[in-house]
Amino acid sequence: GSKQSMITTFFNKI
Amino acid sequence: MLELRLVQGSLLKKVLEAIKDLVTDANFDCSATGFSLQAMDSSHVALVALLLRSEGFEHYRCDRNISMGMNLNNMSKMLKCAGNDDIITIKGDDGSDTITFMFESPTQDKIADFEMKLMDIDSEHLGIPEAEYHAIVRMPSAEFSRICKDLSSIGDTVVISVTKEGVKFSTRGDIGAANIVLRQNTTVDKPEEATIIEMNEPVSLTFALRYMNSFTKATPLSSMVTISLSSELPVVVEYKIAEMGYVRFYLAPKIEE
Repeated sequence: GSKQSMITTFFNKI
Repeated sequence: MLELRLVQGSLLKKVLEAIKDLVTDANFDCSATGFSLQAMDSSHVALVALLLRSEGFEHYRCDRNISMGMNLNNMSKMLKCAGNDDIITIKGDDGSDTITFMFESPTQDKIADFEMKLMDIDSEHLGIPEAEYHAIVRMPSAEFSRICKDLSSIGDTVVISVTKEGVKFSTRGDIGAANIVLRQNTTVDKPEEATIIEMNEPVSLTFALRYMNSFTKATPLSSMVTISLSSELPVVVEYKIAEMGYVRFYLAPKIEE
């Protein structure tokens, strides 16, 4: 199965 | 003091329809550059970035950078009261907890004011890094919308693969499977009917169709959509807004466990 990743994993908070 | 006059008011109406189902509340930022927004959906899987450049407004006054929290559903309710040909002016005063939308009919015989309450939103701003994409697909937005809709009747996820053969959209579900392949096609009468595939490296990524279908609500904004893909990075689905800016949707991929 595949797992939904989150956008915050790729883009950092500024 | 803030005063933004948009002659083609329908653009703002379309922008709200494009994003209001994905994002409930968002901060609109106003600066010398333009009127912009960045927001994530409630599950932090997708992100929307909007820019309407100041040059695209007939009149643009923004004395200082300001961030205004709005409920997009309420904003949409108000903008639905503007006619499609109306000129829309957004007005705000420093320190005020409301914003005013003024709608003027093209013949100036009807002028309406709608005042909306602002809200405090504690939102996170994300830095979106510049990326080299493995593949960029430019295609008619209506075709992309049709593909997402068709595939979602079969499965929940779409695999988007770009190879030298073209771009393939695949899904699989309880009733069966579907594959739609588009090849590059530039021999069309109108540029907005072309499919252009730029590939630096083959790429294949899996995404939730529910989000893709939500992004296609931006279809009325632009005849073309650009899909940028890189392995293990969110896809960017971009709708350009004629001479003004863009709505970009970023969607995190599904990753094999």
